[in-house]
Amino acid sequence: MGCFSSKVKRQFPGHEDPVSLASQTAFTVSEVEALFELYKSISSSVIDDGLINKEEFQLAIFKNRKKENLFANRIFDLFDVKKKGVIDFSDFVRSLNVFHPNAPQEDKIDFSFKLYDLENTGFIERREVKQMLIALLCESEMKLADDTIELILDKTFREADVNQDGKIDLSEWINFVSKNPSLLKIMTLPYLRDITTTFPSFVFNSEVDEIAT
Amino acid sequence: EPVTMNAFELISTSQGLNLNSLFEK
Repeated sequence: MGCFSSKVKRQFPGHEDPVSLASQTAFTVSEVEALFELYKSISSSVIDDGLINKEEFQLAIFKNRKKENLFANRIFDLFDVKKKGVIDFSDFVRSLNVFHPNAPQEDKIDFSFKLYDLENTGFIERREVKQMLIALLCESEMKLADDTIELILDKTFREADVNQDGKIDLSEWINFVSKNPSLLKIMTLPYLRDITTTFPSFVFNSEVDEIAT
Repeated sequence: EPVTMNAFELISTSQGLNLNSLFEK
């Protein structure tokens, strides 16, 4: 067992003990091990180095590595907790933990705020929202006139930017999503409840003596 | 035509924000 664990650690930099990761997240030990099966497949899709780079992340989302996307890049940057340009296994588990159906709502709100605060200023600014709208239009091949985009921004900031200073702060965001709960839908992945069923092979690669449920 | 959606409702439809695809084999 000891040999197996050290081999895993050598091949997968940042690999943390599944029992320890489970104790810090909403996942069980079995679920962490099932996530490791998914992680192995993503992290070996382009370069088999035990780490997920941006190209591998995009490939996992779009099944097409050539597709550059502002939002997938932004999620990658937030998953890259240690800011090393790659996602290691502990980053992967801790970040996905926010998307667990049982994760605290405050964590989901906080993550979504950071997601849209493209320039990490602590505010979601109008120009950032415009940039995201334009990126969405490019991605979806939908066309909207610039006047219409401005009208959408006016409406959004009228509703969200309560103190009308041209930017949305965290407390305004908390208030806004409480009135528009559908905005947090993307922050919950029901798949995470069934991860052991989706990746049953974790049982054969388990590092722990007894699988906790 | 009145604008009914807010910007974030539109943005959240991006495929790049759909992490469900990570689990689809």
